[in-house]
Amino acid sequence: WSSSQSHDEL
Amino acid sequence: MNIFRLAGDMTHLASVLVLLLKIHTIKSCAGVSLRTQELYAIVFATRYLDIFTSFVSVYNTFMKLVFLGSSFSIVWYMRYHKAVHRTYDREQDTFRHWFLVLPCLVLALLIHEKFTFLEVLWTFSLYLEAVAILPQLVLLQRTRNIDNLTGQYIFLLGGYRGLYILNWIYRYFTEPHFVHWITWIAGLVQTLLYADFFYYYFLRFIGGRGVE
Repeated sequence: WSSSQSHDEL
Repeated sequence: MNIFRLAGDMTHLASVLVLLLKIHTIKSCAGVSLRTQELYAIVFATRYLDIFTSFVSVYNTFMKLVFLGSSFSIVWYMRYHKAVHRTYDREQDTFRHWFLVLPCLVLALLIHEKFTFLEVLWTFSLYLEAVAILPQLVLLQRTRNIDNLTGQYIFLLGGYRGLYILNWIYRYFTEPHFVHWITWIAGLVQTLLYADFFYYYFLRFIGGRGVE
């Protein structure tokens, strides 16, 4: 899994 | 931000504005499922918990507040506003939507990107949003004919996630390491659930009559 950055989508 | 995501957010915003318009101006929620609205309030409450901890942009924070505020006020209107509540079709809106919450929570505890409180709840909100429209679609089947505003609302709500899929495709090809299978699969399932609604909705456009 990619390291999920803070979610930038709504 | 890309045009697909902006179009998706604007379509989503339009859907809540259409519903608020219908409920606030004509004081009617006929054909609208309160259960779907309750699920959406939970979706936003669990997805936007990071509104206080991680700042992305003014736009992002503003839109989160709009979606939180609109979803909870729609639930309040439909539950407690006496004129609106009177138009709520309680007998027909009977989908056991709480049965959707637990499996989504269990699935989020099993399949997630990071096992943290915020991330599990965020993943839960994705799974719940994918199925949140089911009570509304069942109500639609039962009430057969619906007014244009409700039809537009469902169309816009289904369309926004479809535009997000285009956004994910665009980001996959333009951003290295942009891979989010969970979001993609949940978004695809969500959009596919609208397939037959879209079919009848476009028939209406061709036929030029109400959504049968």
